[in-house]
Amino acid sequence: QYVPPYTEDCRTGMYPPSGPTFGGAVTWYTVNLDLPPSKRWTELITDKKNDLIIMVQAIKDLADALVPSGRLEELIDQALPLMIDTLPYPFNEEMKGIATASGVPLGEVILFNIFYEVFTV
Amino acid sequence: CTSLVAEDPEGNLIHARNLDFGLFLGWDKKNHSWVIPDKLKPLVVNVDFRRNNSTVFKSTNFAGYVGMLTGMQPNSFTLTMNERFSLDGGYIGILEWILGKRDGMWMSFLTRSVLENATSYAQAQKLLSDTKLLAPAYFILGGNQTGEASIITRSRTHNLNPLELDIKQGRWYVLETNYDHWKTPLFLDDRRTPAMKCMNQTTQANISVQTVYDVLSTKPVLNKLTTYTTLMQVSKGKLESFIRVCPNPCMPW
Repeated sequence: QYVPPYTEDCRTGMYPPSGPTFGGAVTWYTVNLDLPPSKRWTELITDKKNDLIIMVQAIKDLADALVPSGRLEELIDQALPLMIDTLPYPFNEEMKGIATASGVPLGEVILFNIFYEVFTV
Repeated sequence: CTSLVAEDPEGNLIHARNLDFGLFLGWDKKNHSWVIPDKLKPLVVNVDFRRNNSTVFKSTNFAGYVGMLTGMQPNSFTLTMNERFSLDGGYIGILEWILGKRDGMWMSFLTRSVLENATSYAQAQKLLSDTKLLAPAYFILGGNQTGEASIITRSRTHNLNPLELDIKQGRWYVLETNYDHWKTPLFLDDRRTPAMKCMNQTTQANISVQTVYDVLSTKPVLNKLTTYTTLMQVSKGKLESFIRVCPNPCMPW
């Protein structure tokens, strides 16, 4: 695994982060676990909903590339919501709240949250 | 992904990770970058989960994702997970779930439950080692005492060859990418060797948040799939994250 310039000597002095490998700081949010699960993510999702919509669209484009007929996307939007109540509480309720706060269809929020298992396919 | 837990000469534990995701899910020719990491970066947030007005745990998340990939229960333990590939994979777990066999846990809901409810490194280790999963995974766990760090290699049903820190034997850090630690990584994707070379070059005497960040900034440990780097110091209750970019020339994974 020594194929310069794709690999390099050990870097030094990179912290505090700056320069071409630093893509920006990360914003802090608070999630209040005393709130009902469906309300916990509202503030954060309200801030990030446009980015979430763009992300979900990228996954849908991928689904359409895999199955051009659009059947896979239909399956996501119609079948996945049927499984929401088989997912453990409070995560199922939190996902419903995220769908409500962002306007993203529940099936797509579910797919985003089980993507780790789905991706192994 | 690359996750590591290192112990400095004073017995402080540093847990850090690069989150790499989105392989083969679309390439942006114009920007010479993967589509999914580019869409994930704006969603990266740090979250302080609070109950009764005090912190229960902190995490680095993708907005909209309620599970956990990177988190810390301050002064108690730190946890990251890396993807593990296996033929007995998540699709089998999902099939079982659909057919009504629901005795396994979805990976990210388990990590969320552990960060929210476990009360010690030992309890977290037990939950992550013994709970049946829908998909295989690597859990990298750090505690708050000297010697408390382990790589938990999980199949859907078993914990395989757990690896722990062993200061006396000279193992002052544990490091996991996406290959079983007892096997050599795929030569086309060996990020373990360069990362370990840089850790060994740093030496335990000089390990710190700063030098760990240097290791995670060295190509190919830093690559086109890297979305963020997180640094955690459990004894200070400190978690910090940074969005990453890998300028050309850079390994695609």
